[in-house]
Amino acid sequence: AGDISHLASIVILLHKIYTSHSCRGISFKTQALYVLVFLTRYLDLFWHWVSLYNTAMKVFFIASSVYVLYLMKYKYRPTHDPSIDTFKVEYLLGPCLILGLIFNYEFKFTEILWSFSIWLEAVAILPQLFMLQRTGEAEAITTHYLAALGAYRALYIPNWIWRYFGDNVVDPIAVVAGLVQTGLYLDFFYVYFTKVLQGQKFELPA
Amino acid sequence: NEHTSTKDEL
Repeated sequence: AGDISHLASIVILLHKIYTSHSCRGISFKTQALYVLVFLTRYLDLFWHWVSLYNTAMKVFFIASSVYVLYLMKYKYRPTHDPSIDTFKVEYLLGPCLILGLIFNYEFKFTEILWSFSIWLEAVAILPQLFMLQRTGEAEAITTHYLAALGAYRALYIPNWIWRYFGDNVVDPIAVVAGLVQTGLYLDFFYVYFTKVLQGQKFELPA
Repeated sequence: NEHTSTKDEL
């Protein structure tokens, strides 16, 4: 369900861009961070086979995130306003690299990159949420995208509990980062459920 | 419980 929610979020994002011929309201910085997240995490495509499903999803996430960047940077460039997308990504990249160096399962390059990608994913939404706060409102379709994207990691949580008891396996890095990631959406979810799903416009209190 | 990275997840 988490993976399908993630997949749905990307389909909704592409649908929003195509139908409105615009990337208004979408943070280029957040989208660029996702490209970095997927490239650093899915490097193991080259040596670690899990399943056709797993490989297909990895390829889709890499390809779609690069494609969204292309759409924002070239095809719909005039519709993107950098002056409201001002979050400093250096404040995310530095700490995530340090977290990756401290918390990893083996001190080697690919494992550090994997851990870095987990931490970076947890906070990659911040430029987008920062932008949303600056503008104070959003199109309904953009909020559906964010809701599906936020629900995705939250839906992993029951799976982690299941695996803790069922398979006696726990991934503390993914769990802690996943809880942080989900936590960052709580404010958004509150407004989404109380306004957008009640048929009102997404507007933040002044 | 074994602490390990769940590399079969996305």
